[in-house]
Amino acid sequence: ARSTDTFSYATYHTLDEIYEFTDLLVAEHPQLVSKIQIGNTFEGRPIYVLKFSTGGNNRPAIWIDTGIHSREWVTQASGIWFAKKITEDYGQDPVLTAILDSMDILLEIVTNPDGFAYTHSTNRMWRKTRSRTQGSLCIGVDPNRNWDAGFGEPGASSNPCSETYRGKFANSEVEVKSIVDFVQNHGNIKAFISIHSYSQLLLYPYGYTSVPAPNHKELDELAKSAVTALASLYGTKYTYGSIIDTIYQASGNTVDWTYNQGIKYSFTFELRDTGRYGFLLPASQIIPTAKETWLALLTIMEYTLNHPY
Amino acid sequence: NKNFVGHQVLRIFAADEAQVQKVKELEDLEHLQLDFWRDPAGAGIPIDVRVPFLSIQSVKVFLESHGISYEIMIEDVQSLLEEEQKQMSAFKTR
Repeated sequence: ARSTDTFSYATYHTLDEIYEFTDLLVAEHPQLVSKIQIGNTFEGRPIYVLKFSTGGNNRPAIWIDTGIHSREWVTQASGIWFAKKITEDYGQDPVLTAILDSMDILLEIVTNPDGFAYTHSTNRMWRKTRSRTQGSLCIGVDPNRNWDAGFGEPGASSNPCSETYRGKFANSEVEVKSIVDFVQNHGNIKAFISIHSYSQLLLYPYGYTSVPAPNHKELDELAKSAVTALASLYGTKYTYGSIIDTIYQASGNTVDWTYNQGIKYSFTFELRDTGRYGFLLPASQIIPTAKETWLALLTIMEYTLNHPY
Repeated sequence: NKNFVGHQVLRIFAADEAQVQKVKELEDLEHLQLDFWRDPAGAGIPIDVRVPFLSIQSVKVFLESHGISYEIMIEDVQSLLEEEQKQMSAFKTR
């Protein structure tokens, strides 16, 4: 594409095309968007985060990531759409403008680059990282079981051949460690939203324990508002609740760690669909999925802006 | 690219905890090469699993012999992948 206006948001893209898109976006909006490299993957690919900022120094920030499970293609595709939407709506949409006038938005579109490249080159069904495990022929760690929150407890596998293999130790995956270091160095992230597919769920901590999160009532009410906003566009129904109550016990997961870091507004999305196509969601559903999800994201971001802590 | 001809995705409905445990037993049989898209969580929560062609017969027999109901969510994974690739290359051509 010669510009982000001619880029097609209604199709799936390769890693190179997504990285080219981010460079185009930064070039078109140098006052608003910058690209930060937070590390390199196991196979040496750069890991990028887009920072949307209208100024200030280390402002309170909202983190959004997509694609931590590489086969969940609608999430990276939605992340591209979100990036463009932010640049289009700043100065136009009063809610987003208010958010960006006081806060930064950090967006990591391809959170598992090695796995994503592998879904394009070799195995479309690949979910994990591509790291090697000593003593095993099986490859990869589930990056959503590798965080230091209940790590090693039930809700993840110790078998390197399992799709939910947690890794030898917490943060063993450089794709995870890079985010951990960035979040801890930044120190002022107020909301953390990690986007998966599928099942149409909006989840909040905890996944590793059935002990309710200290502010689970507030999270539940915010989740309800967010899924209501989402459904207002096409009527897409989401279920919401804590991870362990809504799906199953999942130890070492992202938002349990971010919540335990003090990031109160920590959520996991599971986008479309509920199980007709699953990970193979047709590209025709990318834009509708991104549009409805954006309404939920705006609800969470606006609430975060209006409830500083 | 890995080929998924004949792979099916089954949606399994475990009626109670005993049936959930039965499905979990399948998960441990590595030779079946099952890929759980939605893990066994609890009774009444759908379980989605991609089953390679060579394992389909034995998995279906197992489920039916234990009275565990299921439906076929995706008849042939490869045909959806080819559709996806066709769409992407059509876009590139345009």
